[in-house]
Amino acid sequence: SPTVSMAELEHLAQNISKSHMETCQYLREELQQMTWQAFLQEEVESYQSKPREVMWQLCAIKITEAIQYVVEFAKRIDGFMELSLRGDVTQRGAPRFGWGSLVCSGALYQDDLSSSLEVVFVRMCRAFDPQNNTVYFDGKYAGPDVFKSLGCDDLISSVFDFGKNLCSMHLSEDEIALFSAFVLMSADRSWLQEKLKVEKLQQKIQLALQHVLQKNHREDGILTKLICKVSTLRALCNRHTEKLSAFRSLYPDIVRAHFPPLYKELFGSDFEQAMPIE
Amino acid sequence: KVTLLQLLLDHKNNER
Repeated sequence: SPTVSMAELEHLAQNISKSHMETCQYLREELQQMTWQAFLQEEVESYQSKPREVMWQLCAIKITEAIQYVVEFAKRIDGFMELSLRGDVTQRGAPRFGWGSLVCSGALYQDDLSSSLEVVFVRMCRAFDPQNNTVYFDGKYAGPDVFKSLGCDDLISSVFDFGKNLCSMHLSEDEIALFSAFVLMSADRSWLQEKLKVEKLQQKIQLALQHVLQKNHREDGILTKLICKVSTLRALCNRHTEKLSAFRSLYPDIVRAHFPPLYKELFGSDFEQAMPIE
Repeated sequence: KVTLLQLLLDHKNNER
């Protein structure tokens, strides 16, 4: 867009990079220092021998923790809150239905963060050791075999493939930040009245990402490569949702009683929603 | 146990 000045792009890139660093859960140096701490064979076996539902619950908790940081990242991006969330929630929801029923109708605002898991997968490349094919999980570096008892080997191996692939692009922190923001803005907001505003912000973020890539002297074509990853990310997340519904059909009570509310709000539109706030 | 709405409306939640 010709209406965006270089100063504006620079400002947006700085805002997004700063937001990323403030909310990144772990510092890269911390993660890199720990790569030698892989799970021992007996620890791997202990994860493998956990009942399926216990491992699912553990992973749901870990994903939810990571997502809480992504939500905070989103909130700090200039323009994100103004788009719809706070304004829309209060204008559309609260007066009409009352606060309690607003919380029940999670669909009102969860669309905006439907791609938060995609951002978790993007951020995962910081915590990924491509040499050993391991990822930081529950205090140490874990290979795909740690997740065996989940019963979704295909999803796990796709997630590890994605991690390895993204690592091979050697993205810097500012590139990860801008790409995360771009992924977040690709969320499907089917209900949103101000769709054009979202598209405009996404275009700006894409330009800021391009600006950062040029500034970092990255090779041509890397932007296209990154944009292509968005569909891979979406496919991973869809697969996660499928696995979750299969799991839920076997263990409905475990999900209802023991899975974090935030996780249920984001990944099961047909789940019972969180309890209303008094 | 947090919900999405609480996270969104809270001033500050998760930062390093």
